[in-house]
Amino acid sequence: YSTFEGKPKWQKNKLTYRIVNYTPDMSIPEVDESIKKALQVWANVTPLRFTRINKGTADIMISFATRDHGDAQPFDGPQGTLAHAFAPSTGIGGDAHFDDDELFTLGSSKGPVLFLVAAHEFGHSLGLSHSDVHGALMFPTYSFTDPDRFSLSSDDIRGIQSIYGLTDS
Amino acid sequence: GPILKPADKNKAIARDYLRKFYNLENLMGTTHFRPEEEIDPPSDKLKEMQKFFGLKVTGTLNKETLEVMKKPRCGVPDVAA
Repeated sequence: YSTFEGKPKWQKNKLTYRIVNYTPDMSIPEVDESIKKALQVWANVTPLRFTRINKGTADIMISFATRDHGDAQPFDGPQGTLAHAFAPSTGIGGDAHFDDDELFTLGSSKGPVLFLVAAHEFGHSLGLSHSDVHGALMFPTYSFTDPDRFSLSSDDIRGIQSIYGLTDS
Repeated sequence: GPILKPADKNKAIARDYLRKFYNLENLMGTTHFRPEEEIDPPSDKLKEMQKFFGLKVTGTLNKETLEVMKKPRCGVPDVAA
């Protein structure tokens, strides 16, 4: 695993998230559930807890966008880049953007599984950079895994716990 | 516009990839007398990428490296900018 330069982290364990808009690829409940489940991946192994808000600015603002979307890192259309997220800080820090030129799915190999992509991006939102361990969630390339059989690799767990410590339960 | 030969197109893909994810500087503003698509991707950056992905470290653009570059991926760079 690796962390960003300077090892940025949230200075609190209770974080908020907001789903700013939705992809037309999936139903609203499917997106809500995928995002919730993706954050839970990290909450399961750390003291971090996530609360959803529907108004105002959350620590992690989640949005779907195409091409140029106002952060100087435009998306590239179908395939290629699927999403990106920003390391912990105020403002855009922690935010996760998903390329809506992809066909996001609930759990199909026909397009990127939103849960898997989101769980990876939230790793960045919390302070993890890319891992060179094949099979780790934080490995930079996407590969399909059945979401019902997903488990966080030991490399990912060591990485996030090096930032936030062990779960308190 | 000019139609690129396949090999040139692959070089352009590689350069774009290394620019986005391996902090390869843009060549704009530097002196080159050939189109960018004809310039080989720098060996040191290719080696860095190949090492990260556990590929054979050759420093040259081969099929295996290009295949990894074409995979869908996260847009966050693999190396610190």
